[in-house]
Amino acid sequence: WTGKGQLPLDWKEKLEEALLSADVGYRATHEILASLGRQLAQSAGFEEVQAMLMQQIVAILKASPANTEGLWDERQACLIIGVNGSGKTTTLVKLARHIQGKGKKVLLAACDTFRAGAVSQLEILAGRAAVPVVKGEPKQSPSAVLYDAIRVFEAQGMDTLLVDTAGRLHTKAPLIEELKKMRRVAESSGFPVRVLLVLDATQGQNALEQARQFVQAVGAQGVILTKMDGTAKGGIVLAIAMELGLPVYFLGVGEDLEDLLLFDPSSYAEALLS
Amino acid sequence: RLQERLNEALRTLKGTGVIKEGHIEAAFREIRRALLEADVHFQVARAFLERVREKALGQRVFESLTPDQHLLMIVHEELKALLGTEAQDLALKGAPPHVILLVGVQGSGKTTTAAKLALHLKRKRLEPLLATTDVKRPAALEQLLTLAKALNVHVYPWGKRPKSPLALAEEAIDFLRTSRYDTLILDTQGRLHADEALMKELVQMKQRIQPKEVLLVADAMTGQDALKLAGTFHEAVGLTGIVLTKMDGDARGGCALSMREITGVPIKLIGTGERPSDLEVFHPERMASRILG
Ligand SMILES: Nc1nc2c(ncn2[C@@H]2O[C@H](COP(=O)(O)OP(=O)(O)OP(=O)(O)O)[C@@H](O)[C@H]2O)c(=O)[nH]1
Ligand SMILES: Nc1nc2c(ncn2[C@@H]2O[C@H](COP(=O)(O)OP(=O)(O)OP(=O)(O)O)[C@@H](O)[C@H]2O)c(=O)[nH]1
Ligand SMILES: [Mg+2]
Ligand SMILES: [Mg+2]
Repeated sequence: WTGKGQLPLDWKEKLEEALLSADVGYRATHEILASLGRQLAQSAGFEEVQAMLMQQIVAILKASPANTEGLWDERQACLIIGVNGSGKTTTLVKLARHIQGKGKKVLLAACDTFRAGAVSQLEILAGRAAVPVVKGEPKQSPSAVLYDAIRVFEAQGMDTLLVDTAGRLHTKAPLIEELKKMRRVAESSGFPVRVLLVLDATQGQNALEQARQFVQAVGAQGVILTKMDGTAKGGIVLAIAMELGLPVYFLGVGEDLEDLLLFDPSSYAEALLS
Repeated sequence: RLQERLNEALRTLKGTGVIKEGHIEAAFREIRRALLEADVHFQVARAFLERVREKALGQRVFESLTPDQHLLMIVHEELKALLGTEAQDLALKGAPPHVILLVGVQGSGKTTTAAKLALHLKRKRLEPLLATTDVKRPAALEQLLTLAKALNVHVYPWGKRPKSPLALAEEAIDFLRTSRYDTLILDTQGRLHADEALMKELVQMKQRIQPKEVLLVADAMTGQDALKLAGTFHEAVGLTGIVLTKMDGDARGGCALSMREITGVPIKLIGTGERPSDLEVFHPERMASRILG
């Protein structure tokens, strides 16, 4: 078909494929296309429809605005959560470097006391960003380490406490309980507590369920979408915005500490449809 | 659930012997929806539905008294046919020593799976040796050493001088040949299938170590990208099997269908947790039910 002029008969199929292949998901895709269909003028050409679709995607993403600028103004504790292997530890240190760049004093809490090599991994990465880390004794619980970290945070007058947590599947009740407990410990510090959900862009529809469960358990301010330097589009964030109103704050685009981008709905929408 | 949706779509067809095009299309839309919601790649879903349609019409499903049950049965059969009709464990045939190479994208579970495989082989009375060529990820060796220590499995040591992944792989093979170990499980750095340089390194590594098994370790939650992922890895290094990790979650796992379709390679094992014992042989019929939800 050609880009301009008369709509090809299969325009809806073509757009559906573009959205499905980006992991937007069946339901969200059809809601978007239905809404698009209602707005279409009789004379619309395919290019025009594509432009309208892009606008619609940007609108969905902007509906829950990411106040990325003022995110770190307040002294706060921020929990970094997500399923196993999504990129939490790497992202946390990228974030620390980003916040330090704004002149804030950042402290990290090594609260993954479970996985082999987790604390060492964080220490090495933190060393590269020159960010201090509070780690616990062997066998200490994550909440106990967090408690110690809060003490240091207060004593040293730090601005931002970023808490690394162990990867956990949202289906594991005891692990979700552990996360709730960590949130309570953080809240007992008296500082505002934020939660950022780390999602791997290569995941499919399960990322939506993860978001639902984690938000229900401990709440979340927003999402960091990692591994966007691959071929996956992370379209599930549209479904997450539509259903949960959760914004995307950052994109992880590589394994180095500078590989963190501020989320921009327009460039994201463009990449999604390309 | 799909069964109920098919029942609904075909309700008015039952027992009337009257086939309405609209009803058939509604039923196929429901199957397509179930597959897409399960993360099956949309192109794989389309090809799959064509095969189901052919079979369904050939078997005159829509003239039966219970078309919904018949159709669901065909869908199940086709899924199992695609996923493999029987469980397949590792094939370490021929004289030892054997080499198992683990590959995959970042965070999929390779290092954890390496340790699980070591336990799996120990239980089969084999003597596994673990090694990693991941010089990039901070504390990668420490992670493997910690896991191996709990299993009383030896890890090939790196030595003091920093080496390249290829050099480490060759060294591990040389050591294997003169050692008492019969199998080497080689863990590698996570890499994007889109990273040409790293994919090239993998091709070179395979050429030098001649592994008996090249296993793609893939996350069960992978979405549409699974098709390109598996296709690219297979084209580059020739996979002999797939290990699907994090199956203890509630991801439907439709990526298994896409990966199987594009590579023709069997899913041999699944990861069902973070402990070394959380490794099971893959069962196609269970996966078929899981994908359909
Ligand atoms: N290509 C790419 N790789 C990434 C990105 N973010 C993280 N990774 C890699 O993904 C892998 C997992 O990252 P981690 O930071 O260990 O993930 P995690 O969520 O802390 O993992 P667990 O603590 O085990 O649950 C590592 O190999 C990282 O280098 C990204 O944006 N792009
Ligand atoms: N629940 C669950 N977690 C798993 C499973 N397999 C691995 N994990 C976890 O997933 C995370 C990533 O595992 P790794 O073994 O570090 O993954 P990797 O592929 O080696 O990561 P890179 O080397 O960075 O590419 C860890 O938190 C593991 O404990 C599984 O089958 N189930
Ligand atoms: Mg981590
Ligand atoms: Mg690893």
